[in-house]
Amino acid sequence: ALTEKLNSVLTQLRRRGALTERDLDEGLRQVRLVLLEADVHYKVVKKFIDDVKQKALGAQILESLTPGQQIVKIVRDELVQILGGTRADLHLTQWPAVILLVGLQGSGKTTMAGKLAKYLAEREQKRVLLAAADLQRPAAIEQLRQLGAKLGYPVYAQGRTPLEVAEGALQEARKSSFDVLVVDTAGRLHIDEELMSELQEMKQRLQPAETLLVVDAMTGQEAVTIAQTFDQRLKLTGIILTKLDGDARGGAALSMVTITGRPIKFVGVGEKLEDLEVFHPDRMAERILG
Amino acid sequence: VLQPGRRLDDALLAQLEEILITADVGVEATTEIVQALKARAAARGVQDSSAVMELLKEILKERLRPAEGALHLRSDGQPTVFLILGVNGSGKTTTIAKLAQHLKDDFGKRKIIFAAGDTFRAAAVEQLGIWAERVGAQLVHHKTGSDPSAVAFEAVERALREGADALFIDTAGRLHTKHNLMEELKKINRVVEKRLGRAMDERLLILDGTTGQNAISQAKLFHEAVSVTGIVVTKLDGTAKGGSILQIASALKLPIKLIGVGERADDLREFKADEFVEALL
Ligand SMILES: Nc1nc2c(ncn2[C@@H]2O[C@H](COP(=O)(O)OP(=O)(O)OP(=O)(O)O)[C@@H](O)[C@H]2O)c(=O)[nH]1
Ligand SMILES: Nc1nc2c(ncn2[C@@H]2O[C@H](COP(=O)(O)OP(=O)(O)OP(=O)(O)O)[C@@H](O)[C@H]2O)c(=O)[nH]1
Ligand SMILES: [Mg+2]
Ligand SMILES: [Mg+2]
Repeated sequence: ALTEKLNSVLTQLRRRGALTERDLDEGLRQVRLVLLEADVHYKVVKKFIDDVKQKALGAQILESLTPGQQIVKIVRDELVQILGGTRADLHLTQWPAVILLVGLQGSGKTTMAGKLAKYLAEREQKRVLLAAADLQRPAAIEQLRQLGAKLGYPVYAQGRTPLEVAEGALQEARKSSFDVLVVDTAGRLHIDEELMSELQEMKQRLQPAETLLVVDAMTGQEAVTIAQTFDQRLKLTGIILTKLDGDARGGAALSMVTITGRPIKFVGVGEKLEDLEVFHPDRMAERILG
Repeated sequence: VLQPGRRLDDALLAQLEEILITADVGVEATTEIVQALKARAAARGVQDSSAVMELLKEILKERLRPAEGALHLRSDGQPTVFLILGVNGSGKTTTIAKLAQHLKDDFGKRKIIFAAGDTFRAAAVEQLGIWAERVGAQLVHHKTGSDPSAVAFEAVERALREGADALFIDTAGRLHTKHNLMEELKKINRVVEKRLGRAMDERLLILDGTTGQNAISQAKLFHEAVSVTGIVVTKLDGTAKGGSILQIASALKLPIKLIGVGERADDLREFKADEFVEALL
């Protein structure tokens, strides 16, 4: 783990008391490697290390900790601060509240639509309508239909285009007094002009309370570009990180939150519909630091 | 990407390091590559940045050329049997359709069977069924919740009985860290091998090209479980560079057979080290 690594590296610098700049540089060199191995973006790591160094040099250091422990504490606190900075609950301000799920192919959107529906229905007693607006992937509508059937929630899928389905679902939600409408969309590349424009149009027409980017926790360096592009085109309200039940370190979380400032609201921790958790910044920090 | 005429100094090396790391090559592999670059540049007296870049390409191509590998297609009249595996959402089901299309178009393989070995996920069978229809393959499936090994077994029997050219066994996405799911995959492999009296011709790991360093852990564990014969890297039509394959190629010696560059049945390309390196840089 990071503490052991730092302690062995800083063994020669076994002085107690305040960290010297030399201890700090040596220790932060190790932290940099750990973060890069965890998939945190190169530029985000650079900024993070610079910021931590500034904080550490000016900080009140606890006399009882070794230099290694001191560095880990500062780093972990800074990580938690960045990851947990903004409040991360769903703001379902309008009625019906629309939640729009977007993201790259295979990130876990359709499954997440089911998970969020279940969460809101069971935890908050909401009446939820699901909209199957992915008309492009083979059996995507069927997939959401089966999830809806399993949960006992209706799935709206009428329309010849994704926009028609989304708008039709919103009308249905209003007409039949649903509290929440969760819209599943087709996976798409952030560089696909046509599909990104379609999403902008959909957001414009739905005016969602939440626009959530669903991202695979094993995403590498490209997480920055992906999040930034989706955010610039759509103005996200949050991020959902999936497949955290694996062993991916999830450094993409730090990259995306740092670059977009959008909070991570939920995490997917399995394939079943109950495998949804609220995001915990401290647990994520631990995971990234390995 | 690098201004020409710059000299080989620490700043230039740092810039090259950034290019490699942001391409998902990973810290360890990047350090190794940059060291090799410094040594080779010194040995050849290379100083100018554009010459250094060519040297870097040369080193990367050398590392990746051994990873090129063609599909093992049978020519003895027996069906070529493929096991398609990988983590959730990596592109397995879609890649099966692409592989079938590739075999039909480029190798004249007419009679192809798909085995719906994902008996767990919602609409997995339907999804494969639509692809089967589109590319003209036959589908073998049982109902959701049934044993994937049983589906695979029936598909093999049918492939042998009907003299199919190829059989593709689709499996459910699974995280490599889940012991029981990895055991299930091993069982499918064993059951099919036993019935065939030989190993499957290809056990292809489908790797999502946007994956970071976790790709290495995936390759390692799937290889340990079923002895992977090759990798298909998908979603390289996006902006991710798939640099993790450098580490996978050198550490595990697994061939990269093909790459996925889109969502249609014809979006499959051969893996070519030179092209890959040019795109990476
Ligand atoms: N282990 C694990 N698997 C997950 C999780 N979330 C989703 N999955 C799986 O990931 C795969 C892809 O999920 P989907 O919901 O189909 O992803 P998608 O984003 O809708 O995919 P596209 O519509 O093709 O873009 C499926 O096998 C899911 O069961 C998770 O948190 N953990
Ligand atoms: N852009 C792009 N999308 C791809 C590529 N390969 C697959 N996809 C998409 O990725 C998503 C997931 O593909 P699937 O074939 O369902 O993946 P899978 O591995 O079978 O998923 P599970 O069975 O749920 O584990 C779909 O939306 C595909 O269209 C590719 O090369 N490029
Ligand atoms: Mg989907
Ligand atoms: Mg599949």
